[in-house]
Amino acid sequence: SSPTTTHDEL
Amino acid sequence: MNIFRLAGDMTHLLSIIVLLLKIQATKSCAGVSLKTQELYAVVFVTRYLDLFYSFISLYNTVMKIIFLLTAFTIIWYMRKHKVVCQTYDKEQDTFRVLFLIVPCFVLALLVNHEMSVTEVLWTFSIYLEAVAILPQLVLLQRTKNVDNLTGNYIFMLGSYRALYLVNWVYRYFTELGYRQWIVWVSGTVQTCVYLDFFYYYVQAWRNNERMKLPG
Repeated sequence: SSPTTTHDEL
Repeated sequence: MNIFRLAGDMTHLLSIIVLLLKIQATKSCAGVSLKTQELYAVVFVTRYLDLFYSFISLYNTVMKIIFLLTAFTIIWYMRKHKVVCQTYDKEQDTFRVLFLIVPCFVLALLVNHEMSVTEVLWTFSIYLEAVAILPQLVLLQRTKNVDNLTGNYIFMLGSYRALYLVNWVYRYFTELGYRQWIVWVSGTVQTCVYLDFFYYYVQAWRNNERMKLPG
């Protein structure tokens, strides 16, 4: 599975 | 953070300020959809739950809090302010928001990065934001005449999304391994939702006249 992108956008 | 992302955020912030100023200065929320504003509040609450457990930057934290506070301030004006709430087009603002909320939630359960409460809610907020403007656009279509401030508000909201698209392209080429399909697809859909509006907005601007939507 793909790693969860950190949600660094608003 | 790149310049496109910053410009996008600032345009987003400006759109909210324009809406708040319109409400405060004219003491009227005519032409503004409460349904859309409430959907945005749902979007911000479900997305920014990470305020409690993750810290990205002071900028991120402050912006999140501003978006939350302003969303609830607008709703307060439209629902509770003695003068403003009387100008709300309640009879026209009849979009069934459950038709947006339920499908977005189901989709978030099916297509997400991780099956956890916060991740599903975050994904839900991404899907919901893509369509949250629809009640506003429908209201605009019904009331036909678009006052300048409401028009500018929607134009800036659309511009903010378009700038985010550019930001993603930029990040794709500058950050190794950067990809976020859910956000990209939803963001593209969200930007497309505004295309029709953009067309009439630009047309009115070029002809130097008040914006009007076709019947």
